[in-house]
Amino acid sequence: ELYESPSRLQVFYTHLCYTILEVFGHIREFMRKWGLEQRKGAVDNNTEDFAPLFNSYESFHTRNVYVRNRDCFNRPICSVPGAEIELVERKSDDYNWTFYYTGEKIKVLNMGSYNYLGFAENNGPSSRCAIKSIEDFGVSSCSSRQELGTLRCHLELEELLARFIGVEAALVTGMGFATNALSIPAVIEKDCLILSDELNHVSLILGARLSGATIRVFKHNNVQDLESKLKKAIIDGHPLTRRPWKKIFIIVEGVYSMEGTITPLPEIIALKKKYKAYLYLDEAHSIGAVGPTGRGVVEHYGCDPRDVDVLMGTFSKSFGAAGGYVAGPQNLINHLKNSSHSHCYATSMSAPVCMQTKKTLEIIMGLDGTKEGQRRIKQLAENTRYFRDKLKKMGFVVYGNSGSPIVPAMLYMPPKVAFFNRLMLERKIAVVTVGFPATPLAGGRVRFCLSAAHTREMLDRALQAIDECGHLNGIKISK
Amino acid sequence: MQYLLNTALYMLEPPEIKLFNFIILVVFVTAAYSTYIFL
Amino acid sequence: LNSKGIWFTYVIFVFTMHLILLSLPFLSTAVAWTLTNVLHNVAAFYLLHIVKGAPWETSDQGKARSYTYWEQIDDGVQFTATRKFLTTVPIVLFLMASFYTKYDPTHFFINVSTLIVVLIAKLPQLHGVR
Repeated sequence: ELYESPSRLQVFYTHLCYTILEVFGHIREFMRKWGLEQRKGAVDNNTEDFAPLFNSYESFHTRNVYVRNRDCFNRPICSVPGAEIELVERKSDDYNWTFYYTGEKIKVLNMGSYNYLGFAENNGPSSRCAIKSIEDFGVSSCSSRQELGTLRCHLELEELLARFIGVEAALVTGMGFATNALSIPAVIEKDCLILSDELNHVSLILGARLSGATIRVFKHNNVQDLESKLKKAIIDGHPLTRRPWKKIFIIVEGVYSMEGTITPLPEIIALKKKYKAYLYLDEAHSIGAVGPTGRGVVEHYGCDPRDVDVLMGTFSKSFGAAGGYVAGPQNLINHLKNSSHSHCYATSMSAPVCMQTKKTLEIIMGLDGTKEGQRRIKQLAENTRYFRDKLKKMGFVVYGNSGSPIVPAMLYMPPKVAFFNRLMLERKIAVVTVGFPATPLAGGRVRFCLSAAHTREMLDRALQAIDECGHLNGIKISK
Repeated sequence: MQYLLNTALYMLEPPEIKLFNFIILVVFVTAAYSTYIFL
Repeated sequence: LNSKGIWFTYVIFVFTMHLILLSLPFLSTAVAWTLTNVLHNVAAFYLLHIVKGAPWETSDQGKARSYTYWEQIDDGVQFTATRKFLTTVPIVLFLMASFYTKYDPTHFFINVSTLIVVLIAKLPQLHGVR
């Protein structure tokens, strides 16, 4: 795992940037307040007896920092997010307060989408299968799984998924975020304790909060910190009643998309066995992309999937689809099918999406008689290693594990986040840059997402552009 | 470019950039003037 | 506030502000030090003890909205390293300002009154008190 803490100079510059932005932000707020400047953002003219829609100070950052960089975020696209992607060109005449479309499209190399195995295609077997299923099943079942929403394709996908992962049973839901947010409350209740990694995805945090359990946060991928918190929790018990916890859950992700790190699964499994805790593993980014046959972090480390109590994953990153799954013992899945909100209330997974996922899974497993799935997994691993090595040789500060298909390179401060993004777009390459509050204050970064659909020429073209932009940005500062 | 990026001027609008540079200039001129006086 | 480098940045900012004040020819050294001390305490009091909430959407369902910046540091745990550092800086500034003003009574009174205000606001007994 690569991690290089920012130099003092970079931290100083980043805080200098935020201080200057804050000072000018206050000047602009003052001008907007006294009518010296026309207010363009959302205004909450709430009458007295309504609760305020938002706390005006909380949108200070949005108005005075985010808006200045807003042209780099949420770009509309008009094609599949494959190796190449088409962006809708948009311009702004008032410093990103409003945009208008020029009617042009920009065809760029896509280094920003989660399309690890390159199955985001509008041709090929998966999409043909999806298109055909629209004729058979229609687009939506318009009903929850517990009522009329369960289709044959759902059952087939669940059975295939359980076989792929190597556990007894699985269930699929129509949305990745909801899989976490709605399954955790069905498994964990009030008198339980949750030990959550500090960089867990917001869907895990929301699910943990909805469950009403006590939540304690341990340092990212820090097994010692986790063990000390586990030990303390077992000794102390519930803070009020002092009774032992009903259940202790450790919730971690397989691959952390912002850091590019992989969770130390063997150590965590050893801890859960030692302290009789349960383990919830979110393989959103690793299922399909990590491991010799794409079976995720469990296979990457050669662990036994039955050692993980609840396996979760999504289909949006490697399968070119949407939705998520929970896999585990049969009784757990039966319980979730009875009591998880996603099975009672949410519309079941759309049939075309389900068929896209199922066909992709068959290709990955080699059930379609070809080696295409294996080839893509190998291609992704090769692309990842090649790209990461080149970036490090160029002098970028690169984070994370060499096996993860996400390669974060540090930019630190918000101006560089925007400048790098715009420079790369000028060179017809789309990248995703991320800044505060999605990362720590001095943690602005660009997150390259590799894909099996990228050819070596594409990667070399991207690396050359990155080299130029990195030089202009002054971010090739790795020690 | 590094000056614009490291002081976030790159994100500010032209009037704000002029205001900021003017303040910096005033600070440097007074510092130079005081140095001259005191030395 | 407890991430690496921010204390260093904070000291640099205070020092830069002092240099800017010192470079104004019509200010004597004593006045420059007293101004540094007073401006720092006023800014620190406003930022740490007046402004409430956070300037960005937090994911804690608005819990932090009614807390000042100082009360949100380290989730309200008292006597952490960050809090000790933020308490020490005004005291050190006050001692330096007293030294450079040659303990002149007028400057001393101005400096000590702003110092008392920022120190009282940092007392654990006043956590959450309005």
